[in-house]
Amino acid sequence: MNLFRLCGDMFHLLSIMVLLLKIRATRSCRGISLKTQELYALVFVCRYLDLFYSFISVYNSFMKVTFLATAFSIVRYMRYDKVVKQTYDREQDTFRYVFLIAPCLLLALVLNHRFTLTEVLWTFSIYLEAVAILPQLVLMQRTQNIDNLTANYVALLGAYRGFYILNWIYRFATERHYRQWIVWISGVIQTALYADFFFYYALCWKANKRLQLPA
Amino acid sequence: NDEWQRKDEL
Repeated sequence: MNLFRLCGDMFHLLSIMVLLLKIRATRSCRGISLKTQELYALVFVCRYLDLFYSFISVYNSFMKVTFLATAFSIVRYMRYDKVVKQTYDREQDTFRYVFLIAPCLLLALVLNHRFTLTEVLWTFSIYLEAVAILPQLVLMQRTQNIDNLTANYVALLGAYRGFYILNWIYRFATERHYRQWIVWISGVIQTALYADFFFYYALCWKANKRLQLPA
Repeated sequence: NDEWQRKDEL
């Protein structure tokens, strides 16, 4: 564990807290993609199966359970809460799951460290996490007025990715045999997807304006 | 050990 990794995890946790806070306090999920949230829930389920058979640290297990619980809580609010679900932009959130899940699954079957069920699912979760933000980015591009909490949620997720890359660079420099090319390539792709968003986020922040993405 | 190192992140 290094400082970059800890910062990354904290930004990740903070992003989820901001989203939950937005949903609970405003009773609205306007601007949030249910597709992205369900993909994240799937990512966590596939990746954290190791909760059942391996133990790394109390911190790790605690965070894994927290991510799982919060992901399902968000999905539950957006799907089933009487008030919240009415604010969901169903017509705008049209990204097809299959376009993301199928290629990731195929890739995980071909490119993995070992061909076992848990290993393929773990690899699948790494690939899927890299692209799971796409429905959210597409939804934001379609939305005229992006509220601050939604913009901050995505910015915090981007910060989490950024710190994880610093963490990998640090681990590459300090640990022997740290050659995690599957994680690196997926991670860099994932972070690059945020680059465009961050550009406009910074512009609007500087101008002290509400975030608006160009069509 | 390689696997442990690979999976100690979230």
